[in-house]
Amino acid sequence: MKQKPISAFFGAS
Amino acid sequence: MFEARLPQAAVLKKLVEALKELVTEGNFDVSPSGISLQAMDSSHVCLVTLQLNDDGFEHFRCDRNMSMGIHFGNLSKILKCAGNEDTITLKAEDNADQLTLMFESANQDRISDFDLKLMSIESEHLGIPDQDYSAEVKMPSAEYQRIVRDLTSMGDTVLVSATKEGIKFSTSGDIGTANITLRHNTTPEKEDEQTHIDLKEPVALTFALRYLNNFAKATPLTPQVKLSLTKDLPVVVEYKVGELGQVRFFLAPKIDD
Repeated sequence: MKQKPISAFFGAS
Repeated sequence: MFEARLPQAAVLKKLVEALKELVTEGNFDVSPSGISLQAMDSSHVCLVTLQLNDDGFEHFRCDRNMSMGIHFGNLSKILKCAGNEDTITLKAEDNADQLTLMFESANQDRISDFDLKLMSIESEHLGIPDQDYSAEVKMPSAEYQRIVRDLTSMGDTVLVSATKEGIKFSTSGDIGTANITLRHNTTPEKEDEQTHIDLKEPVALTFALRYLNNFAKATPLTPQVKLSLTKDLPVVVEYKVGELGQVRFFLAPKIDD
């Protein structure tokens, strides 16, 4: 299984 | 200048203990509305956010917004020198390169101050949208800690599934498999001991147990923890810090290759 980086879910603000 | 006073050092001590292994450093962003932090772990799969509201402090003053780069291991070393019942005051001049921590004992017969050197930390600020989750589960924080610790002895990842039956934590490893289910339970008289499952739709996600265990280091902060789950999104593990604010841990789910 793989894990995306957290920034893939929340865009830069 | 910036000045914030808390009547009990224990709160800040517990907060820093909860963060310091997951994130080695981060920026305390101070503004007139309080102190906030966003920091990712070194592998960038989890995010910690902290919000401490100005009105939760005994005294709070911030004339100018500032970003104070903190090494949490070093902050922890200093906070170990504070008594749990000490009053703690954080102070910094505008554009300062150090943060002063002042500890006063309850009867004010011992006063100490420590200066922590601040760091310059480049950090990306992420926008976390408010959203409705498929499942929100409030449970005793000690129960959460026990579940993730027990499952770690069996496996590396946990499948968390929320259904109308309850919230189930499942893992498997070389020695076998384990399942722990908590049901909605409002029987205990003390609200802190209850489990509330608010389910909009069933959801199941897989996470690395190592991180969920690490989040449980926040257990001493508060008797309840809230887990928020939605398909294909990071889980949110939230610990409220009394009236002061909250710490939230976001962890990306494991997905099939």
